[in-house]
Amino acid sequence: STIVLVFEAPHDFDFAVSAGQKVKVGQMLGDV
Amino acid sequence: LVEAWQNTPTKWYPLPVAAGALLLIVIQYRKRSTAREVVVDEDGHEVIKLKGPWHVHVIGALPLRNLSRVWGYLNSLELPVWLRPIGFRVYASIFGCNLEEIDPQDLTQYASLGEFFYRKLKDGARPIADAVLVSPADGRVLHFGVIKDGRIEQVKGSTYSLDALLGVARPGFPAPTSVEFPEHTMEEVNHKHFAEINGIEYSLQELLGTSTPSSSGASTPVVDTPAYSDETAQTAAKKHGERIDASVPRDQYESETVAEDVSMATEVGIRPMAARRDSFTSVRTKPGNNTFFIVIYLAPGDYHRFHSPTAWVVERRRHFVGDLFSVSPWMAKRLENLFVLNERVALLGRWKHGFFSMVPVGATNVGSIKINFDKALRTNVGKRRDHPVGTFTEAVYSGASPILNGQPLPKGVEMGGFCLG
Repeated sequence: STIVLVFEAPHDFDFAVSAGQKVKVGQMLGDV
Repeated sequence: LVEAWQNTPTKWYPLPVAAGALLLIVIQYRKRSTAREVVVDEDGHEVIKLKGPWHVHVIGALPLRNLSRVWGYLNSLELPVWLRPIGFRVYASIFGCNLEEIDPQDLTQYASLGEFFYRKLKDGARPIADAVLVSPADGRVLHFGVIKDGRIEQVKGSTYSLDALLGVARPGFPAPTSVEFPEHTMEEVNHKHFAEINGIEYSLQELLGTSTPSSSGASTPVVDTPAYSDETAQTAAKKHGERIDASVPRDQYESETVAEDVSMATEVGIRPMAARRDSFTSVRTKPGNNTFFIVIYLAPGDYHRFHSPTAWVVERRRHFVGDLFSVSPWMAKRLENLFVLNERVALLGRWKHGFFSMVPVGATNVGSIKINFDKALRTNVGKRRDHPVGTFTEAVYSGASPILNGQPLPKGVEMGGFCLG
């Protein structure tokens, strides 16, 4: 299964993950 | 019969495998021609269709939805108690499940593989990070980035349309309008400002994270009083790192002016609103903002309940009846438009920075998507004549919280999950 998030955010929003990285519920994905 | 069984000579003939593949392609071709009738766009909009190498077409010809339902049925069969610990340990070792963090830990309590698949985790197993956006699920990040020209990159060289994924800008919708919200008149806000999620009552402050120590800096002691003496409420609140202001009895909340809550909501950028008049017909970003996306793949062994990735308000959901291709990275690389072909539930709403949506996408083995606050939702149910593949049914959640005109979700709260079949 897959989850797609689509969202609006300030242009300086930064992802804190990389492609292929394993993540857990509640783990930081990104911040402004 | 014995005579026939024993003395009849057995002759072996090679079955031409190519004939089988050819049959599947013919079935696929017939299916595609009918599909074209259903999803062809009169206004010349993009037609979403099965594209990819030949073996993808072969897979496309398989009766995936029926396979998924049979798979779901088999996994709902109750297993003998003695077989459960052995069976689930084998499953866990094959798919890499961590049995230390599941709840309940006693494997005999899971009556079927489907129940084990939809297992819960222990309290505190997933701490919520102090960031505006956290992962909604256990899984692997497939890709992420900024959406340009309304297209999302699926893999290098292949994109799919945001509009198709979320069902906006479709023919028959009113002309696109921005996602701005009309101002609220005060008497309209004098509604009940509570919302209930998973049986736990939240005030607006708790829902929008304005009362959590991390965002407001104020430490709110958790005190066990009659108003919140509900054990589950306390446990759940602790589990998600949220603190319920238990020191204030509920009726006092009711007596406070709600205008304070309105300013609270405004403070975190989510404005209360009356029922929307436009119908999410277009996603426009404010100056200085971008539209971002991230795709997370959940492997079969992963924890399959998903949680709220941020503090947001879900206004409506669009259930797309679709196919159930596998969504594994292998298939994502080969099948274009995978995420707009598959059955999915697009949850549309807003957070403090503007538009926010979360789209759980089903797959062959997990075609059933559950949303805890949407009891009416049924996915992966028989072929509904009136909802051919590629169309969607829509429901709005304005009843959940009239002041916010939607279902408010704090960061980290469990929202639902994927079930087998």
